[in-house]
Amino acid sequence: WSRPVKSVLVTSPGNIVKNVADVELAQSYLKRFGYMETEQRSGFQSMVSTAKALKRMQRQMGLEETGELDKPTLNAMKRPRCGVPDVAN
Amino acid sequence: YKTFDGDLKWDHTDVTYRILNYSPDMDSKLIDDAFARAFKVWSDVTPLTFTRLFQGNADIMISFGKADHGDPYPFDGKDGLLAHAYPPGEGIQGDAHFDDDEHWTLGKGAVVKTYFGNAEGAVCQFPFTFEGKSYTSCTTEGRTDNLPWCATTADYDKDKKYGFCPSELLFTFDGNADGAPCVFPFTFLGDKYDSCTTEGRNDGYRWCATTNNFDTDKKYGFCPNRDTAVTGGNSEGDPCHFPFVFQGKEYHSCTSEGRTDGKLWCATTDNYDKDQKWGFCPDQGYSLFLVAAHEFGHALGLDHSNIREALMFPMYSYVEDFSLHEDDIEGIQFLYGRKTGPDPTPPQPNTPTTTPYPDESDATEEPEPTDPSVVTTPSTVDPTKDPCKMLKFDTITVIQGHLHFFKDGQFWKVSNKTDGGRTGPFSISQSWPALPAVIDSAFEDVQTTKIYFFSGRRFWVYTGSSVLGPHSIEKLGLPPSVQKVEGALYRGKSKVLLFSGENFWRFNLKTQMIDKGYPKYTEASFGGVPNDAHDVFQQKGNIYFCRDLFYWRLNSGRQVDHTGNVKYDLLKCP
Repeated sequence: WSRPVKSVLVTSPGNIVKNVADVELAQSYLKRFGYMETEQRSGFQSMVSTAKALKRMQRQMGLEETGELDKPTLNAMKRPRCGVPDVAN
Repeated sequence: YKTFDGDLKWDHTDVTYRILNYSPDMDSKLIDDAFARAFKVWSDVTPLTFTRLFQGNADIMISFGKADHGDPYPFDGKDGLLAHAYPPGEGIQGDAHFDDDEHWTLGKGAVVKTYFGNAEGAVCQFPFTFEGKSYTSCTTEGRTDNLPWCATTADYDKDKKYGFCPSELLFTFDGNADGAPCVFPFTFLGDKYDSCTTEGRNDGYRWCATTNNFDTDKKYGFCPNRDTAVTGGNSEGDPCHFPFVFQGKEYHSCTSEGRTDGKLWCATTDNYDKDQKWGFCPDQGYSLFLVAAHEFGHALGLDHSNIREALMFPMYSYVEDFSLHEDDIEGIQFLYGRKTGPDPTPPQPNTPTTTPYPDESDATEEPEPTDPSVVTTPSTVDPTKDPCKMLKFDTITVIQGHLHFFKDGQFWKVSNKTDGGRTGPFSISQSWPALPAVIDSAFEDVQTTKIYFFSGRRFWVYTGSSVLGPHSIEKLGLPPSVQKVEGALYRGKSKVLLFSGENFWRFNLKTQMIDKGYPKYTEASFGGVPNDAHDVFQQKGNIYFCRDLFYWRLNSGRQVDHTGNVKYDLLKCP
């Protein structure tokens, strides 16, 4: 009932840029705001794992620290916000 | 709270800022005010002061930009990133950038300041009714010149209060055409344009020529956004076109048809199927005040907080009655300490004073005639009127050395004593019964203590409680073209400068006539002040030109040495 009968999906030019996959969105978010920063360990440089980065972000945003890309975390990533990184590099 | 590595902070407390450009979303005065209030959030709890510069390098340089706006951190179109700022330091450090792909408002939808009409620049009231029909945006209904207008009260049919909405047909901003409106069609690189265009620019800002040929005259300005301007899409800034056809069906308002995210959009031509021109409809937008207060926190040395209710939390959320969170206060006071100096003046007793003007309490300074016959019944003023909420005063002047602020039949006094406390409201009619409610300007002849009041084309002269007038201002030698005296500047030696529009005249108190050689252009004698100031007065050797809530102060060398906010600096609002 609630769906319009003849709803037609239109991909407007502006839309294409926005339809990135959730994982891609999460990766770029974690990197852009400093959660994926490298870690120094006995001279060996390694990227923070995504799960660890997600936990950091969830802690900063007051979300449950699941380390997973769950819905509340994804919703938070889509919220309008300040462009200054959360973790200073 | 968090600070940046090394507790980066300014090594001085008198911080300067400069606004480099404006967003077409809001009137520049509203943007000025939003930024001033955003700085005040931090100056209220620290020793910091913020002074606005109009040229040169300031600590905090503020600008609007889109996508790649010149630093290594491009914005990302509508929504997402709203703004960013750099921690204190030299160069770009301390600067704040705002994403002009956002729809900047005060958080509750477009703020449309009106021009001309009879509403004195009030903002539109949506919805409003006109000839029984309700409007939720500006309209050209009822006009033949196609100028969009709106009512500034809910019912135009009853109140008849209106003003014109920003549009490129009324004015442009920046550019080199002094705000002249667009001329359509105009020629640019040989092509004809009958609407604003972004052609020739790579920053996405819409512009037009203010003559019919840009190629020869090179005159141009930027187009203000109409209240129905779209954001994002592929015709940013253009207004929605209603009706428009989409998939063969006609739409008379924004729709989310065709989208999965439910966002409202519209076409900017009459046929989306043919032209494919579209954009997102204006929404509540983002509060420039709230976002600016957050970014200025960065510019002062605060990093993001993980307290969700704190101003420095990285995600935007609109707050109706904003107040700074404890976490933010602790953070900024960790960097700059507490506010030193007097606490904000305690709230004035709001029981109205019952003594009419002149006020006996000044009697200790100089004897004043008080007429015992003056009735001392409680005044009929409205004590709930808060001068700190006013956007503009009818006139501001100095009488007996105290600043007076007149508005709609009432006035407030700010003592020139060191404590500078504010008293009032007083009733104009109780103190000067012959006067009307609206006073355009006033001055005191200090030698004779006569007070001249101007309203429209009339003036009155009070000596104590006796009054002469009203007389026509033509009696003073002002030409019939002068509709009102907006400013009166007592210069001593029986000379007074009377300001109206872009001119001023010198009035000789002895001869009671205008001196020869006048009028002169205000700009020519008082460089750097706005030519539409509506209050001019002198205090402690400085001359003040006021426009709305801002003032330009000229020192004895006639140099603008300070600009400030009437509310906070003169009226002593908390």
